[in-house]
Amino acid sequence: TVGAVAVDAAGHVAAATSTGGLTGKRWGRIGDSPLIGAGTYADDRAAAISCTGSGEQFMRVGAAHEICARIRLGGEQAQAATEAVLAEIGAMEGVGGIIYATPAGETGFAFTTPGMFRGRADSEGLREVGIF
Amino acid sequence: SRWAIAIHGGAGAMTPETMDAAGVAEHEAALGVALDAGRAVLMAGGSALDAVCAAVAELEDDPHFNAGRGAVFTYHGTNELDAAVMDGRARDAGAVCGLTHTRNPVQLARAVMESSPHVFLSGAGAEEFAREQGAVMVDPDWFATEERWRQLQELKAKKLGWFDAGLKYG
Repeated sequence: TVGAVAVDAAGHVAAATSTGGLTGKRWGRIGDSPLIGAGTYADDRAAAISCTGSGEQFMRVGAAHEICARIRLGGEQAQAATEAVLAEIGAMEGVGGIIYATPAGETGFAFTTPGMFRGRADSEGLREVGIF
Repeated sequence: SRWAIAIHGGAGAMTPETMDAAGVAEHEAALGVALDAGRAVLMAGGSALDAVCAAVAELEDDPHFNAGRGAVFTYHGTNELDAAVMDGRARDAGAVCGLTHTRNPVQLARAVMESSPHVFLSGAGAEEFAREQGAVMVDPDWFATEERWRQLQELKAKKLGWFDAGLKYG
């Protein structure tokens, strides 16, 4: 699974996710990536979110929308909301990673797997990539 | 205001023990190419939607990652691709699943959002829409890589369960 989240100079956010799914999947199994609100969500009132991991638990939690709801309705910071939703997924024995971008220009990530391929950049000169 | 972008190429069971320095360098270089594709759009004053689609299309075309070219195989040795986009301005969204011949699923998801009355299209219907939209259609061999085929055979040989529940293969 791959994904990107961004906020532009006008303060609008967007998210995109794309995937081949799980090795060995059968019966037309679909995970969270294409499910709006589970693996992908974007709302200028909250954040843009893209997820990767054990899709079944991300769908059950409605992960991407849940993070946005925590921010919009609960006033939570994006990092705290992201980590809290990933912890809910962990309580269902799911694992994975999430990236976010907010209208204020913050980006971040959280993951509960040993690694996540990731990168980020901004207009203030940040540009980094990482795996572990 | 401040623009920013973040990308991911998937989370999984890779560790410093299972990925050597050359593998780390290869993947980080590939991540940098995708990051810079999105960053260039934002630096030029482009939209967040254009930026995320540019970055994800790069990742879909790079065989290191599980999407598009380099996608993992189903149990039956085929590739089935899914994608979604969402624009935070008015919460417009587009998504596709179960694609087998469309080269950049993320671009088709965007076409669903911008050129159809729907949000989510699946399987043969989604590919009928793709052809009507003039999407780039490819032979499924475009998605296939030796490494993913090896992973599928390894999974089947080890009877780890019939699918990669442990995200060993990304």
